[in-house]
Amino acid sequence: PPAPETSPVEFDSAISYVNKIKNRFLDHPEIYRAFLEILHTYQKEQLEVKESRGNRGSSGMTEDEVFSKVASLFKGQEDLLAEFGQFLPDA
Amino acid sequence: SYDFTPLDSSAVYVLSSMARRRRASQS
Repeated sequence: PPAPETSPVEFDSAISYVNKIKNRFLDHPEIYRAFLEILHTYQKEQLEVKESRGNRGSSGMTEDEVFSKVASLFKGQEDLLAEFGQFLPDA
Repeated sequence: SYDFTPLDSSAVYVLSSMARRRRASQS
């Protein structure tokens, strides 16, 4: 479930976006899968950083890195990438 | 209705958290 601070609008846009990608890559499930993995890895690293409070000198995957990974995954799908950028804090 | 796997839901969660931080940083 979403964090309480997440508004329903943000949650709904995220659901629609994930569905859009899923449908766009119906013939290439490995691309959709890779997209999920990128987000999953990002989230996992963020949690690890939080737990270690940066003691290991790592800041985890940055949002810039997430964006470039997704950009190389969504080559030729500029609309998806532009929409993805709208979720990123520094886009 | 959506047929989401746990990994799908996790992606939705990550994206909405990013959007929330974006909103927070803009206000």
